[in-house]
Amino acid sequence: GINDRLSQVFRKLKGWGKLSESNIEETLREIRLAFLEADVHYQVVNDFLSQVKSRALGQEVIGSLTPGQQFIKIVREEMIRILGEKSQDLDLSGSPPVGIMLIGLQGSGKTTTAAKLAGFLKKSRGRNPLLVAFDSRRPAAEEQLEILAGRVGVGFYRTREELASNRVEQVIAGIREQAQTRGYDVIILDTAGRLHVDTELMSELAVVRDALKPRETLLVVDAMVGQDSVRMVQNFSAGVGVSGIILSKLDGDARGGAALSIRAAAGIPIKFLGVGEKEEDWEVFYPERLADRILG
Amino acid sequence: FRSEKEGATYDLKSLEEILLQADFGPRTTAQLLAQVGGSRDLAADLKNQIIRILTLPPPPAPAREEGDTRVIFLVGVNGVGKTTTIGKLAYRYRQQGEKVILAAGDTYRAAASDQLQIWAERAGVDIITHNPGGDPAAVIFDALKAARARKAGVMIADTAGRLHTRAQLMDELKKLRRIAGREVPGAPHEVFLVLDATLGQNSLVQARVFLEVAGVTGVILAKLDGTAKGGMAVAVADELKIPIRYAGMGERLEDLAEFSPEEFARALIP
Ligand SMILES: Nc1nc2c(ncn2[C@@H]2O[C@H](COP(=O)(O)OP(=O)(O)OP(=O)(O)O)[C@@H](O)[C@H]2O)c(=O)[nH]1
Ligand SMILES: Nc1nc2c(ncn2[C@@H]2O[C@H](COP(=O)(O)OP(=O)(O)OP(=O)(O)O)[C@@H](O)[C@H]2O)c(=O)[nH]1
Ligand SMILES: [Mg+2]
Ligand SMILES: [Mg+2]
Repeated sequence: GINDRLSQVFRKLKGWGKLSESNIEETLREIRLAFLEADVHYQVVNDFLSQVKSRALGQEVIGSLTPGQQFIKIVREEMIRILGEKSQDLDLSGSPPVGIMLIGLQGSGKTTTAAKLAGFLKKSRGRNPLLVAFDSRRPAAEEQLEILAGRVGVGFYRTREELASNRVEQVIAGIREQAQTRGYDVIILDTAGRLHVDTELMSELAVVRDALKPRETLLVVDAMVGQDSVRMVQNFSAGVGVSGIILSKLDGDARGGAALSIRAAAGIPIKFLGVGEKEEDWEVFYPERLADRILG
Repeated sequence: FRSEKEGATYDLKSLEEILLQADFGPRTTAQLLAQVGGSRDLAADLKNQIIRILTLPPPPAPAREEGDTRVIFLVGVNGVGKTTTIGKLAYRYRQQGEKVILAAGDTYRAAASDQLQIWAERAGVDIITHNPGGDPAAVIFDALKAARARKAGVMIADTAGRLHTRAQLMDELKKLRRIAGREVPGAPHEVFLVLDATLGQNSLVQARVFLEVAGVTGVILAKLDGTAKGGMAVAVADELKIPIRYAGMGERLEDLAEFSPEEFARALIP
């Protein structure tokens, strides 16, 4: 990871005495390579490194007796600053039932995440969530969410049949009404996976958003995603608006550099992490932990 | 963020950006640019290099008795497109005149069998499913028996998505291979690793592990209809010599194409 790479570079630098601009350049090249291997977007890496360089050229590194440690400290601090210095919570304000919409690319983990979020809100926040299947396309999508809703013990609502003969606005109005009557205070709407460049499906999403008026529109992003992360998030943000990111599949060995790219390029806070396939595999986001993971 | 190069002339810097943006990764990018460094037409030479790396023969098919079912496994990490791709493959083979039977080998994830069952109906092929939570080996075993009884030329088995970091799940794949091999000589004759074109450097790690554990014979690159270019497939072909056999170009039955190195290179550097 970046830490090992930096330790190697600094063992070499120690022989050179104090730091100079040229050996800082060598170090920056090593960090660039490590960040690209961690799937950080190449333009974000360039911006990030120029920030690190200007701090490194200052007295805190050049004058330091342990320039290597000082350098790593700067890199880590800058990453944590970008990732958001404090973790950002869910906005569940407003009169119930409060709406949350889950969106994202195909296969990113929305349906699984919807159930995890519902379970979390029930167990740890004392809420009474209603899971709504809003995917008319994927085969057996409703069955999938229904099974998961049963596992976490929350309400379930399906819409495929209704949507075949009713408009989105009517269906959502009906869901609100039902939720109110039955005492559900959060509506979690799981949508179909879609491409950020599919204009028809993106406008379909905007229609759903206008009808539901969610407090949170959460984009579920696969932690293994590559350079396209930035363009994808920007398009979803422009098309329907994104209030928070949920990074899924962090239980693998992908470094998750997309998190840094997304935060740096789009400024959207990461709120939760998916760390497995089961309902309890759910973590609140803390910037230091993700920074250390990306650093490897 | 501008991500596509407009205009005819490419210099080293703009080609580097194209390759990085396309998820070639820094190492493969540096290696390719070094190889075309002094050329008079950088873009053309780069494309030719990429085509050369991607042009790999399919590995020799394991011995199979005439009339035996050809057994195909689909493997890969969670959510890449395995189940959907099986629907597409079944449709393709059926159109080629084959009798196909599917095995709903994902007995773990919620509604996985239901999902594949719908694809079987759409493709017009038979399917063997068991109750959720059952042993995937049992589904594959039953599907092979049914394939023999019904004289099906092709059996395609779905498997549960699994991260390559889960040793137990990797062991399960080895067991599925053994069960199939005992039932039909040489099975599985094909093991397709599905890679998601939107994923980055982790795809190469996935390919290394799945190759070793599951004996991958080909890659199917799914979700190429998006903006991600799937550049990791080049590192996979280069390092592991696994051929890219098909490209997933959408969510419908017909959205599967034979992979073309030329088309891939052309889409990358227009
Ligand atoms: N290992 C792991 N797998 C996950 C995680 N989250 C989801 N998955 C798996 O990823 C796969 C895809 O999850 P889904 O919830 O179906 O994804 P989706 O975004 O709803 O997919 P579409 O609706 O088709 O777009 C499934 O196999 C899930 O079990 C996670 O945090 N870790
Ligand atoms: N745009 C696009 N979407 C695809 C493609 N292939 C699959 N998908 C979508 O990706 C999502 C996941 O597909 P699945 O077939 O369920 O993936 P999987 O690998 O079987 O997932 P798990 O079994 O949960 O690991 C679905 O929404 C599919 O429609 C493709 O080539 N293009
Ligand atoms: Mg879903
Ligand atoms: Mg599947």
